[in-house]
Amino acid sequence: MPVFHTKTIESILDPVAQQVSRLVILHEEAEDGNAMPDLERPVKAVSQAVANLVKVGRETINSSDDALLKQDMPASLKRVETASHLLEDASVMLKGDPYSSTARKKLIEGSRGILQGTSSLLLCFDESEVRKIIRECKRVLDYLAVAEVIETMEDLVHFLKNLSPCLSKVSGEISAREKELTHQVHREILIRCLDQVRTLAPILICSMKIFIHIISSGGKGAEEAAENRNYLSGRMSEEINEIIRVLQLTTYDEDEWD
Amino acid sequence: EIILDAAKSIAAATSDLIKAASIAQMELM
Repeated sequence: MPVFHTKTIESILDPVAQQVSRLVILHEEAEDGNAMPDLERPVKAVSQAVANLVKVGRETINSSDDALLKQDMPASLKRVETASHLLEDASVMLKGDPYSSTARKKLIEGSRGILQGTSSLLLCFDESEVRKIIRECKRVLDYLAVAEVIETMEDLVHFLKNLSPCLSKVSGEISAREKELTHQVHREILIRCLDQVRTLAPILICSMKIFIHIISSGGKGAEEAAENRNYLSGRMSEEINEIIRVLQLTTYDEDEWD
Repeated sequence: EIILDAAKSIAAATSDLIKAASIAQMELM
């Protein structure tokens, strides 16, 4: 049984996936079974839904600035269209011969194709949404790299003005993404990393203040304060990089689900 | 959102088709 890595995709496709599996079993076990009913109307409904998806998909491709989505999505649309044609062929053949074995095979192949093509298309779309979150994560990484050159309170205020909204946005997006994932281990990693980032952020700011205070008052310990600050920004960067890595995973841990 | 809605429509239509195609075979079982 196929497994979908987000709850949204799972909720859309899992019921159909189960039905396709049952359809295959029914027709494999009953090769010489009953006459098939006229499927013209339900096949037409699928064709119309496919035509709408292709239209919406093309609009998405044209309006997107994501090169990978533009590259990957057309193949998924083609796959769904081809599957839809198989279903149309099956419907025409069954009108002529309700026992046609070729028509049954086309029906099964078409249903599978619709499922696989739609799954692939939703995956393309989902990956594009993930890339948007990753872009925000990389912005946070860029800001963290700047932490090491902040030497005045004025610069620190400016730094916080840039970092805070970005960090807050990333935090909300990752939190929402974590709730969307079906893979428990990936969810746990995201929760843990996000907790770390949220804990480390105020400590980093505090360490930056201490460093600025020491160098502005000419006191001792500037080197240690800088080391501490760099350690904290480094730790935060590691957590963000781990988040980026896990966000890109779509693999399914079978052992865990077993 | 629009893509998801379009995919939901395909899933619903495919589901109806499979149900229609399965009825005759189910009667045999």
